[in-house]
Amino acid sequence: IVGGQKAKPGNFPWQALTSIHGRGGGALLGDRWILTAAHTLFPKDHNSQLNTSVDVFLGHTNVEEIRKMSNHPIRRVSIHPDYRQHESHNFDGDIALLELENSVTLGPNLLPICLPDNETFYDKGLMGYVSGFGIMEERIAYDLRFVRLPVARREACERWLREKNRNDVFSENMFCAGDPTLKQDACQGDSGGVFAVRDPHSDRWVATGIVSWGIGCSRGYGFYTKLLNYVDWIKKEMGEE
Amino acid sequence: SINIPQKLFGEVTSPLYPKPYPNNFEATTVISVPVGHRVKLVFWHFDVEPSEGCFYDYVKIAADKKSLGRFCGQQDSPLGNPPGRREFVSQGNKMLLTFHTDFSNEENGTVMFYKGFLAYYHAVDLDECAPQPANSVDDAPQPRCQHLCHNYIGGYFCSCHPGYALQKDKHSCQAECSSRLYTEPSGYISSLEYPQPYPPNLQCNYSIRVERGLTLHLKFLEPFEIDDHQQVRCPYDQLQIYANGKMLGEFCGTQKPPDLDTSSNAADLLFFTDESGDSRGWKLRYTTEIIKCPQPKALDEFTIIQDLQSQYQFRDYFIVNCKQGYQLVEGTKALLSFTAVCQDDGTWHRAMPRCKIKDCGQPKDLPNGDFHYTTATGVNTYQAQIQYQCREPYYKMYTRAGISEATRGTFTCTAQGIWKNEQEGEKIPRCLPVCGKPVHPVQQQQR
Repeated sequence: IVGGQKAKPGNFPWQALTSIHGRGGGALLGDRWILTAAHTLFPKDHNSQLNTSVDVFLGHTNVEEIRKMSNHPIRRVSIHPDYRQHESHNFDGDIALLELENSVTLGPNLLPICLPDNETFYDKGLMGYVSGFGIMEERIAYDLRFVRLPVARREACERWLREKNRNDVFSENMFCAGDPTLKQDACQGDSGGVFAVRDPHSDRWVATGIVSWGIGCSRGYGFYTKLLNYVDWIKKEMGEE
Repeated sequence: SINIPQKLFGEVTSPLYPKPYPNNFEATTVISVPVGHRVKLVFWHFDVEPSEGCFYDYVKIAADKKSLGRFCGQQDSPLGNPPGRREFVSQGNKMLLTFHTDFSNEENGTVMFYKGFLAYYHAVDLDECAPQPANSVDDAPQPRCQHLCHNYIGGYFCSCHPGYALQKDKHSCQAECSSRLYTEPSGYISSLEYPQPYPPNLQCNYSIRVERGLTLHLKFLEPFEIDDHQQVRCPYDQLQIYANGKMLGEFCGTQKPPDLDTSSNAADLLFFTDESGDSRGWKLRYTTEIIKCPQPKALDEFTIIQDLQSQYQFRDYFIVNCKQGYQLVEGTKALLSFTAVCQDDGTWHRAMPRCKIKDCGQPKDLPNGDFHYTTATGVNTYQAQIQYQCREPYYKMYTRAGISEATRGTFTCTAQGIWKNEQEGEKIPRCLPVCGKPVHPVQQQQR
């Protein structure tokens, strides 16, 4: 997280730390599912085999402590079928679910986050929180950090991408957040974590996006997998849970 | 002698008959008929030289080692001793007819010719059952059979009065009472010849066997009389009574035994007599009564005896249930049902069970939740109640629309011994994770 601050215990109790092809993030859904980005499991420009271990840690804001709290074994990995690992500039479908072998016991430091149910969670300017154990500019993070970012206007992000002559895919299954004028952003190691918005009506925190990609860090907008478009898939994968 | 082949009838004649018989002749004809018959002989023609005392010529008839007469002369003539139409009958199956002639047949110097005789015999059935003549003057006539004699043509046979068996000599009768069996529900049994003196040397066994579930009562009648001795108990004759493998008593004398309740459907009476005595014996009436079992009685207030009867007899049964919420137990074993049957010995085949309050056991643990007793803590018996709760605020109980968590979480120990919820039955509630409700959400004071 660039330009953010250290989170206190219990601020983001859904936050998971993953260690697959490097540091990554995730969010707890229910009591035995981890929502993450597909590219943390199958990174772009990488061998398509998932032949490395998948370690998942939960329940703490300190990297050293969270690792001490033991790894949660994975029963099943589910990658969204639209995800294309070999298309370097296409992060469409960048979503995955990890089913834990055992349910976790919820508590003040370990709680699931909700899923969105309408488009209002993507209104321009709506402030959300992005948390993660990813890098802070050029420094590695030892603690969970977060940054508060606004949902950006889609046209602004498209224009910004055009100006940079990028051919990256900005699909309808993504949204962008941040502001080029601010030195605040998610960064490497935050992928898989969620963009969380507090719903004032229900007083619940809702994950609206998954940290997916960006061009550098804190020099523009960040791009997120738009979770509303994947709620049906998530529900199908999680079954009745 | 001349033996005539054994026949049922025939003729006997003098030699040369009807021509004059020869002089100086003597022959004895042995007439025999089959055994079991006697010989009846009649002279149809008789013409033998008459003489005083039938001294010269004569016909002599004998049977059974006795002479039946000596005969001479002519039929219907006063001279000599003609047999006339007389029938000669033997006792046995043989008759001897001797014909004797002397050297001449003259009368006043004139030679006379006599034709001789023609006799006819036939077998007559011997009534062997008729009283036999005494062997001597002092002896009474000896019957052929000790009890009953049955004559038939050519023979006879003996039989015995009921209770006696014909012996090998086919004449005498021996009391037979070694295996008398009585199976009717009531009846009389008595010593042989009662009330006349019983026979000697008896070894009688009277067995009474009635249906299971009946009990036998014995009642002796007057007179009761079995040889006894003043100093020694029942030394001569004795009546022993057994039931249930035990001797109920040994009786003799003239004092009638008391009425006996055998408490059994089987009894045996053994009656032994010695070689002498003159007592009149005994007689009893046996009756039966159906066996009853004790009235079933509940051991606790929760036991229900179905359709309680005023009395129970052999093969009757009763069924026991428990009041709602109680469980039948036999010892430590729980029963699904209970039936007890009245046995033939008047006991129930199973002891009365008890009814124990149903125990639902420890309630199931609720994952991510807990329960507490709304009735007495730790008591899991019928009508106990618990309330399940989820560990809030992290979990929330899943409920169907319109059902409160309190209702869904209330479980009662039912009469079936199962914890049940009114709406969902045995299924315990689920505690679902609560999403998006951090206890310590991020807060930023600086503006």
